Amino acid sequence: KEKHKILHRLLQNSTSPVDL
Amino acid sequence: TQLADLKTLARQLHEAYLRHFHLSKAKARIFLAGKTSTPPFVIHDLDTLQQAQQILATHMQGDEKDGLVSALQERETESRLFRCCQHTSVETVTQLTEFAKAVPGFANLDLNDQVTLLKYGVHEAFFTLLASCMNKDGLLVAHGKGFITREFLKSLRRPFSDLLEPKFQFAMCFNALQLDDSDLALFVAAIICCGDRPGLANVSHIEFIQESIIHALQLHLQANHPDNTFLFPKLLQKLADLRQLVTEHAQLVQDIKKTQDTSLHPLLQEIYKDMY
Repeated sequence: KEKHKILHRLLQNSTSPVDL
Repeated sequence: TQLADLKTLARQLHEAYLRHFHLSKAKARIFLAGKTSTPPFVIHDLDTLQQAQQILATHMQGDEKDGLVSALQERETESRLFRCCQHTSVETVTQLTEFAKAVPGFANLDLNDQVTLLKYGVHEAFFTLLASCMNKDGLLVAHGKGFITREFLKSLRRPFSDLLEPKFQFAMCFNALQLDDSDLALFVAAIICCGDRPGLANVSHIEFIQESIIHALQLHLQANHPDNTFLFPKLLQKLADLRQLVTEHAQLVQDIKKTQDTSLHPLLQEIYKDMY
């Protein structure tokens, strides 16, 4: 789960912006 | 009843696709044909790349996080453009995630399986969508406000020059199939809901979703392209081509990361890590 933190976050929150 | 269900699925996916992907193929083709009041700014060398900074920045006021603007503030051309590519990838991954959630059944899957499907599917889907923004001469960028020529991308120093050329080659073959957004919606959903990704826990559940999508795709193509009998098998072949394209892309990105002084966005790092 730790390996894919951002993907988990994107799946669980709706349209969470990902900062570059 | 089953036929009606599959038609409903095709409609739902088309609606979700239009909702989540800002630049549809229909819109992109209008930009590429120069049929808009403000045609895209053409970037074909270092000077026009510099000018794009000012022109596109004016268009993007209030959008400080836009990748093209921040990337253009970097010094080296190749690093700037690599960052632009990363920004577009990250933006597309977030759109694809929202689209995936709208695929009936996807959100009920085990969360780790959802992650796995995205990890392996997003780049195949991205290169499919990217084809809509490409013609033989170049690629639409910055939501259709800019157009980078293929020759300029090819003229960059290696290995950066190798980054997009294979995607152009794929796009030219893929665009020859003349799919529209309603076809692409089903095709992208079929890419994401794929039962043979490594490490999936509940394969049968995913295969069940995948079978409906593939069946809906087949029926939709028959209705939407009645004269093109072999379109469905040709598209299934494209799934294999995309897998090969992504394998090579992942390798190239790892090489760039190792040999060049450039950073990789954390989201892309987690996608590429232990991928193939």
